[in-house]
Amino acid sequence: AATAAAHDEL
Amino acid sequence: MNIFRLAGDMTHLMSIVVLLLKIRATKSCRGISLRTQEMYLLVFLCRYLDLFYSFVSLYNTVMKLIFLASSAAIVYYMRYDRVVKQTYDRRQDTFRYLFLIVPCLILALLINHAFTLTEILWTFSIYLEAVAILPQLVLMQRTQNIDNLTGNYVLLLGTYRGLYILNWIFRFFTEPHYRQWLVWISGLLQTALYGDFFYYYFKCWKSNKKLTLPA
Repeated sequence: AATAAAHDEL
Repeated sequence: MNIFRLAGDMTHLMSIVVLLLKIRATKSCRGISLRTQEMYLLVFLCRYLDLFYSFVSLYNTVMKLIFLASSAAIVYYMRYDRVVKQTYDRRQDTFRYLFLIVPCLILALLINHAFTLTEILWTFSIYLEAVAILPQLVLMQRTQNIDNLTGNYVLLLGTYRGLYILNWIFRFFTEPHYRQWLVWISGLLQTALYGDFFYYYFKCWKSNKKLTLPA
């Protein structure tokens, strides 16, 4: 989940 | 999504619009580093592979497609447009991009959140974005004649990075699970690279002088 969080940015 | 993130994205978008306008309206890419633009295209290609397997929001998908298409268009104009390519400062724009790409790739292999192909490419894109502006900054130092559009382009890019830092600070306090030190460090480095440029930009602006960067 820690990695998924950053992937919502561009 | 918070206001800083949205403002950051919009500034990023505006920087690209300014650059495309400059190229299309003046039929010239003088003062723009093709190496920086090609690295941005590579950054987007590596980072937005997730278009194929994950969906965050319509906003994210549309923005990703815009960034991919617009950066590809810029590279296309600079490399292949009959008129525009003649204005490219080939002899000045000599920064060795492998010196940036190879270390970023090695770093992404060593320091990442998960050792998978897409995660490593994503991490690589974060590292590379942090330093991709360097050829542009070097080119601006060499060509003492920086036009307004080029200056504004870099200013908008720097502002976008600054706003993203505010976005992370905001998320740090509002989203307990948001702890992205890898993104933070790269982002801080990236914003620091603009520090010098900002300093001289506002110095020249205050004294109504044309923007020049000391060599």
